[in-house]
Amino acid sequence: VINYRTTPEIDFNKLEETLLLADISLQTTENILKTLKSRIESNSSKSNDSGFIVEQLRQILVDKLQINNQRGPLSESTIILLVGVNGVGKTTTAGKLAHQLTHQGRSVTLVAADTFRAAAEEQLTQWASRVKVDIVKGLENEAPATIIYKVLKNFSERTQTIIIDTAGRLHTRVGLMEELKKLVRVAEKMIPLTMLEKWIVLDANMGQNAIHQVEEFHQGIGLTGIVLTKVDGTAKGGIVISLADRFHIPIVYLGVGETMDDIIPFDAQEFVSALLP
Amino acid sequence: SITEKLQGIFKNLRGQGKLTEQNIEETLKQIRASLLEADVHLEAIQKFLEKIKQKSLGKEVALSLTPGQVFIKIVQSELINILTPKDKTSTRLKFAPAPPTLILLAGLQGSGKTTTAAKLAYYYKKDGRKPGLVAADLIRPAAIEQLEVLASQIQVPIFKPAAGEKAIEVCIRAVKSALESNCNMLILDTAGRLHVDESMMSEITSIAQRVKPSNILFVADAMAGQDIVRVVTTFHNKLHLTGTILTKADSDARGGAILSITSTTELPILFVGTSEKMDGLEPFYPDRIASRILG
Ligand SMILES: Nc1nc2c(ncn2[C@@H]2O[C@H](COP(=O)(O)OP(=O)(O)OP(=O)(O)O)[C@@H](O)[C@H]2O)c(=O)[nH]1
Ligand SMILES: Nc1nc2c(ncn2[C@@H]2O[C@H](COP(=O)(O)OP(=O)(O)OP(=O)(O)O)[C@@H](O)[C@H]2O)c(=O)[nH]1
Ligand SMILES: [Mg+2]
Ligand SMILES: [Mg+2]
Repeated sequence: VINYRTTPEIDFNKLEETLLLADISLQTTENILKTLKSRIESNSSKSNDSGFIVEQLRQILVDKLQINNQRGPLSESTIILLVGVNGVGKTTTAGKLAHQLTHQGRSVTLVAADTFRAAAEEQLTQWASRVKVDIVKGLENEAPATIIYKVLKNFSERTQTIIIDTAGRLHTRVGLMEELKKLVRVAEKMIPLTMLEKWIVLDANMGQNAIHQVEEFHQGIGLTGIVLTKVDGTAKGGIVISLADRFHIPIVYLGVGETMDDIIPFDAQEFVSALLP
Repeated sequence: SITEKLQGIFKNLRGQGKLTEQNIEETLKQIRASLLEADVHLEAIQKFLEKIKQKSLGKEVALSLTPGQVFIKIVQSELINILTPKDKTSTRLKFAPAPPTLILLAGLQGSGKTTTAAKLAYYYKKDGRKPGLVAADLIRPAAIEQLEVLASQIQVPIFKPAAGEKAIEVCIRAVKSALESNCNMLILDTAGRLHVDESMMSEITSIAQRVKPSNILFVADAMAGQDIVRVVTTFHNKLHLTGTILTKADSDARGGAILSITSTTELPILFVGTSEKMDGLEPFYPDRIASRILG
């Protein structure tokens, strides 16, 4: 029997600490370490090789992020709906995404469907002019569902990419979640489902509440992707590992700053390298 | 909830005369798991469990109570103890001997500073004071417009940057002209920034050094995870924070971040944000937050 706690090069307490401090849940951390220990046991000659152990840990994390989590490229015409709780970076992500997808040769339109928060439309309008993309705004007091209905009515014939920014909403606010479900029902009636992307935006600084958020939004509207923002800070965003385990919703992009170029496609290998010291 | 879990664990300890190392070991593990789930920082949890152990070992259990009940009381009172500042007056704003009283808000991107700035203005206006808002975020698109809309909603004067004016300049100008604009209090809303962004940290440090606000408050999101301790420690070292405000407490986030922040910095928690509306700001109640952290 290998006594891991006295192995000089690898301290399992330290490993547990690293994973927990990265916002990986206790349950996920324990099952990662359990898997790691069984891999070491089936390779007992390497039980003191810390390089081998770290490599195994890396692989376990990458597998969790990649298996059942891959996604194909976006369809030629695509509608991306960005949802999430308050302040996570939806509006900024909409702007960055518009820039990135324009550079891929797409014809992009931004839709300001946050009719609630102070100066939300102004913020997206400034982004639209910054990245040189058309923007659709609602009329005074027009409901988000109506704005989207109008946009999608004109959508069918051209190959187009539409990015819809919605108001921040806590998943605990039943009325706001109902509004969102209605929005999605409107969209799903008007376009082929293969064209509709529903992405939740999560902040890398978040802790375990991200799990409740994904649970509620996924149950409510069926998420097809996760965007993790503010990865340029020091928070590791390890919560996505627990999310990958549980929901198998692919992570599509990472937000790495506040300017229009600060968005990158998610890469599991790079993400895990940044997570492990 | 943890209280239910604790009740469960201690059912089989009924009749045991004392709390011992053995019989609390399992319970400490349960509490650790629950606090991690609540996003309390790992080191703050370690410190907390040590305290709990000290206070509970050898404690005699009165015949009228179960060891579990004694234990729960120790846990609850220690949580409240951490969240309650030693100096009771520190949970109130520091009013300047000569007006205007200044409140500088600082924090990460998206934590709720702009909304909180307006809520503070609304709160102190109702309290009979004459607050003004200062839009010192020149970075985020439409940040000034956002504060302007809120200022007009609550009918409070707002200082906006003149053409070419920098953040520190609008702050200095606002302070100089506060009284003539009929404001005896100014709330300075700043851009969200990373603790590791040297130029942005130097910007806000210069503002603090120049206008010397008696209140420098860190705005923390209730759903923050483990890294928030590193963030606040950096802000505190550079700015000498005087307090914190917890936002989005109306979510179902357990809010352990505020326990870690308070346990590490001993900064008083002045307010809690409880909605997106202007009246969504409440004074901080330790026992309420303690019970939600426990779950
Ligand atoms: N450092 C950093 N900041 C970001 C990133 N993404 C967004 N932000 C900042 O986070 C803040 C909030 O961004 P918004 O786009 O307004 O967030 P939101 O989700 O639309 O907010 P609400 O609409 O109010 O719910 C802004 O200051 C952004 O510049 C990122 O990847 N890195
Ligand atoms: N539910 C709820 N939402 C809040 C609370 N405080 C702020 N918000 C929302 O959180 C989002 C971000 O708030 P802002 O005031 O723009 O945050 P900020 O810190 O100024 O953001 P930056 O300037 O980009 O750093 C907005 O949608 C607010 O309405 C709160 O206490 N409860
Ligand atoms: Mg937004
Ligand atoms: Mg702001």
